[in-house]
Amino acid sequence: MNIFRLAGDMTHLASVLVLLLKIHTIKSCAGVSLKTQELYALVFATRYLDIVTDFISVYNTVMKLIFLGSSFSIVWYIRHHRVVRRSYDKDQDTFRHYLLMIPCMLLALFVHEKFTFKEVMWTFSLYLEAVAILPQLVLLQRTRNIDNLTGQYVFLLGAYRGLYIFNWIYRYFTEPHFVHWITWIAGVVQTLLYADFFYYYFESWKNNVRLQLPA
Amino acid sequence: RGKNFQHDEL
Repeated sequence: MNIFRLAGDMTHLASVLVLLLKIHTIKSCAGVSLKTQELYALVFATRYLDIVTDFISVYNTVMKLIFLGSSFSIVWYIRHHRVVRRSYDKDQDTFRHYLLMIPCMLLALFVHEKFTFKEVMWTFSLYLEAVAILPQLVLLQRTRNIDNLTGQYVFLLGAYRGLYIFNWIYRYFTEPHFVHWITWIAGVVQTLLYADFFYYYFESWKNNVRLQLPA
Repeated sequence: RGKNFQHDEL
């Protein structure tokens, strides 16, 4: 464990807590893409298959349970909570996220480190996470006024993988044989997809104006 | 380590 990865995990944890806070306290999921939440639930479900077979550390297991629990409960809230689901804008959240899963699965079947079920699913989760934010970014462009919590959620979610890039650089130089091209490339692509959001997010913060993404 | 690489990151 290094400071970059710990900062990344804490940023990731903060993003899911911000979203849970928003949905649980103000009972609203306005501006939140259910599609992105479903993709993230699938990302964690396919990435943490080893939660029962490989024990790494208490921290690792606890964080996996938190990410699994929070992502599935957010999906449940938006789909089934009698008050929250009324604020879900399904006419705007129209990204065909199923079309994201298929190429990710195909790519995982061809480009992976080991051809085993767990490894292919793990690789699928990496590719899927790289594009999972797309429905949310599309929804933000359609949502005229983005509330602060949703903006903070997306910012933290993008920042966590950016911090992981520093973690991979650090581990590359400190641990022999730590080479994971697939993880690195997927992580860089994922972070780059947030580039324009980060730009407009900082602009709105600097000029102290409401965050708005150009359509 | 001898064991095949475990994915020790989240």
